[in-house]
Amino acid sequence: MATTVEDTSSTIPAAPISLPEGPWKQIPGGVTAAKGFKASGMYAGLRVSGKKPDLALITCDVDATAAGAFTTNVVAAAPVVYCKKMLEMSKTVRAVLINAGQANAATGDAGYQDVLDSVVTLARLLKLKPEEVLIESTGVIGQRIKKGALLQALPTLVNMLSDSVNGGDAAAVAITTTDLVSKSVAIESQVGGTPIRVGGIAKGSGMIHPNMA
Amino acid sequence: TMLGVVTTDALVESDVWRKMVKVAVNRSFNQITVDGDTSTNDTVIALASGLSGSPAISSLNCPEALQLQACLDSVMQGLAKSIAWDGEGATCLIEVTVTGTETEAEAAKIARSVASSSLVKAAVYGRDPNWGRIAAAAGYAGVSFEMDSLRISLGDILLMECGQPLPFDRLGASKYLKKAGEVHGTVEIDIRVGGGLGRGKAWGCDLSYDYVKINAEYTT
Repeated sequence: MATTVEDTSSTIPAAPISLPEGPWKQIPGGVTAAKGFKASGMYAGLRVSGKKPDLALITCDVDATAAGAFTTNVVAAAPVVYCKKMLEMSKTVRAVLINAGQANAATGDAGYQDVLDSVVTLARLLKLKPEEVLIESTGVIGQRIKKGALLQALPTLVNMLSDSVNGGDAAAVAITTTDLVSKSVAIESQVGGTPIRVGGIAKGSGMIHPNMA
Repeated sequence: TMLGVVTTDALVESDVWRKMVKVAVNRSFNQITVDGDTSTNDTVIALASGLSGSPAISSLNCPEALQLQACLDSVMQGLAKSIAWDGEGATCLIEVTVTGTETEAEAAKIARSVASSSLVKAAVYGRDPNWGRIAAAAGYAGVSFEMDSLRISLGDILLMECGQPLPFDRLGASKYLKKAGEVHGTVEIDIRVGGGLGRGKAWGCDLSYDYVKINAEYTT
């Protein structure tokens, strides 16, 4: 079931990233470049076809100050509704789970319950409170997530967590859908004379006209 | 759908962080377009661990906040551009820069209107330097400007100045588009609409037959 971290980042090439000029330098990695963050990505059998990794996890060793921007589409997916609720209640987060294959959108109460079940199970494994865990989903709209396969994969996903570049790259691949490349970048700069790092991963290739708030 | 997770080890207060992220999202992910369809799932989560030991940022107006904002804008723009670059069926990235408006928001609105235009996207795929479509898309953006201030260039080829179409090397302009498509590079469209200080960018991609093919097959 699980794919090693090294294998996953070889499933699709990385996108060329062009950054604006500024007082920073690009460094390897993405979400794991900044201190305190770990990530993992694996194939959990969620995708309709193919063996590309499809489940990713990003964690922070401490309570991370959290912000979110979400679609203003009225038909918001269950994970969007859940995350907005959590960020209204709490200023910090410890983990983000991301599944690819099914969007869990237009799935009604059952879809929202799938979000809760996934978050509660992962929180228990990470010894966190459920409200410290957020979730993002992407894939076919109208389809519920393959919850059985997802929950079964969580222990392996947690064990694979790594603060290495590979950990971040594996997560970048696992969140893709029709993307031809994975998207990941990190920079190092200074704030008040102290070196800091900012990094990230993203996905997206179709149904792209974000109006997030 | 676009998803993003951004992390930093800077130390920043919650309300300030949320405002910073909103600004950065508006300068990046909210300025990309591939097909004009806003997803049900678009989400960006941004997390700050504070483990770098940097000075605590508790106000938007201090130098440290401006430094962190610039870094956040940069990372999000890098990721946002890579999404547009990888648009379904795309052969090239389209970067639209608009200057001369009164505000940043107006420039961003015109830029996104041009980047979203199916006719502009199809012209780029057809390697057609169709300045008329670019002007039209700028004109219906919902931002008023003087027609005789309109200036449009494609790469370093000037197509329109003071609202007047110019004679230009059509073959050279088409070659510019063709080359960008061959290397999956970037087509730069620069538009000036007046003398204001507002400036904004948007990113999109050309519209190819493959976009229809991919989405006709990626069914429920």
